[in-house]
Amino acid sequence: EKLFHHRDHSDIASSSQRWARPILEQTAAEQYLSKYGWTEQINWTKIQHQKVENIEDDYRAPKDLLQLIREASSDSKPRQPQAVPTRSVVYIEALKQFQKANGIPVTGELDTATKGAMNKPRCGVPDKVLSEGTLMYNGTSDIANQTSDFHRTTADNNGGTNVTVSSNSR
Amino acid sequence: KKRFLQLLFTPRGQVSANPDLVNKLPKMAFFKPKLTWRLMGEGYSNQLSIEDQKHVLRMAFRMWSEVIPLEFEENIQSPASMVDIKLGFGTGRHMGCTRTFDGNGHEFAHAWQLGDIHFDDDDHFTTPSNGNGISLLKVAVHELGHVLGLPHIYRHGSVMQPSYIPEDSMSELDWLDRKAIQQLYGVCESPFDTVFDWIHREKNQYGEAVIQFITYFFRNELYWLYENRNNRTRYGDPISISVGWQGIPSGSIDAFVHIWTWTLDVIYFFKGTQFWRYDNENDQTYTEDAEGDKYPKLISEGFPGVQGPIDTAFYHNRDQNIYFFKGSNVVIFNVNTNQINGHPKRIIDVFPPVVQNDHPIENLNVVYYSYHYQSIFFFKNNFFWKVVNDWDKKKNPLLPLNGLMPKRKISDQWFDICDVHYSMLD
Repeated sequence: EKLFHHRDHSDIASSSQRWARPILEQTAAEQYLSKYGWTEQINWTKIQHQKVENIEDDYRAPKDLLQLIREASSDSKPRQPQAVPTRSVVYIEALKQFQKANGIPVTGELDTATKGAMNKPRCGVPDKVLSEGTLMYNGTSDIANQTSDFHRTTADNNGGTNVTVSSNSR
Repeated sequence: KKRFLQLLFTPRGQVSANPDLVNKLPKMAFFKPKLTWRLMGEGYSNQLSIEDQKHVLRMAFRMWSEVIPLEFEENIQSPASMVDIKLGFGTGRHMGCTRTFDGNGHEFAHAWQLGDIHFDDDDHFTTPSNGNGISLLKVAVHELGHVLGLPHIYRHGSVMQPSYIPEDSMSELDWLDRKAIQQLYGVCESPFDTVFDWIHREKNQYGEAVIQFITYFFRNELYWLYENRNNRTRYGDPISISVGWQGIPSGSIDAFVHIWTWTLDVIYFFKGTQFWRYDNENDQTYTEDAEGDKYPKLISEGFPGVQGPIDTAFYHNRDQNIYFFKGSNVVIFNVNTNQINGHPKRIIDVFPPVVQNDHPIENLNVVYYSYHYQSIFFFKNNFFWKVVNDWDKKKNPLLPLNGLMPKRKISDQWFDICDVHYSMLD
């Protein structure tokens, strides 16, 4: 059977009723950066082997997407007399690293471009992962700096040409 | 038997993958040549048919298999604990996973290194034929990259970018992605049966006759079209020989010869004691050609003085001879006189080594003239020797005529010619 846990089968109900919470304010951005290893590398292997009961369930009950956006937008509006949350150095540094890796202006601010990058569909694996005590890359690959040393020659002297033009579809 | 299997299981040192990386991070990669996978029954997507899901996942596995010496086979029978990679779709809290999905948007999947893959069924996955939504193929290729040991890579064009890029929903593994995974698993190395450039004439848009060549590699029952300009095989290869070449034996071809003179344009395939003539126009072998010759035919009948089976052969348009190689000898057959020139000669005498003791000696796999490199190559096992050509002689007049340059690895010049599991062939 399709596995479910809720009496009313709501956990396998229509997908249109469940939406991820958009990242529009600092708190959400901090959580994002923490979740994907930008503030501190994630031990992904350890998470894999943790018991399910020990994991905080942050899955949200079905909500309308517009309702979620309204809630997030209202959170971002300055509330009187509450103070604006302070930004830690760690958060700002992580934000800058994220901006640099994503090719957007490094402002250290949760600006529109940064929100756009954070709200893109993405893989759930953290970007900075600690594996077996060794950091696996830091968001950029050293391999990207390698240059290929393969040999290219032309084959026109015989009057023949290689007919295999590059194709992007298999 | 594939030599790389011995290399992979060697505890230290002689591994075809990057030894520094493998020794420092021994658990980064699978150390088996074949992995099993299964789409879990309780993890089927609600959005696509089971057949579509499996078809896309199979393609994703195949794409990695095409660039590393690793095969993947779907396993639907063994206990789940014996399956290497389990895949499934879920929402929210799913399949006993410690990481909860977040609904439509944001995270669409996650994977565990050397482990399983979960897709968020709240996200709208589509098959390659349907452009709307998130390409399941692209996501699966990405997540498989994690399972195999790759992290996120912030490089334009990489399949391991963390965010989903819809513009190139059918992205292939580019050069750098291939090198990244090959640092963990090494490159594909296995002897070939035959390699040749297929010459044919076509008319261009102006009606002018144009001569074109296509490079093919044959091994066992499979063949690849090799794109010299792109330093890789055609996307989607290998293909079964029986699918692409009608009428020739379905595997283990010994040689290909294309005799091309002012008066002759004939293509032959050799296997065992027989040979077949190929009809280029109709893309299949002749059973009987215009001259009344029936095929297959005994090599000794078609080429008096030559006894099959042979190791390999090639046609040299410079002297209009076919060179038949067998054991440590070569027999030279003239296509104009239709008879052999003298007695069998030692390969090492006709094609001497440039560097002492660096010579294949005998039992060649392939002798191949490349129009791309304008050179003749001798293949044996995983190595090749280039025959000295005019350009080499101009650079260094001391080189012996028809000498064999020092050996090099085939995989250093022709890249990523990898087998895939037979279950992934059409």
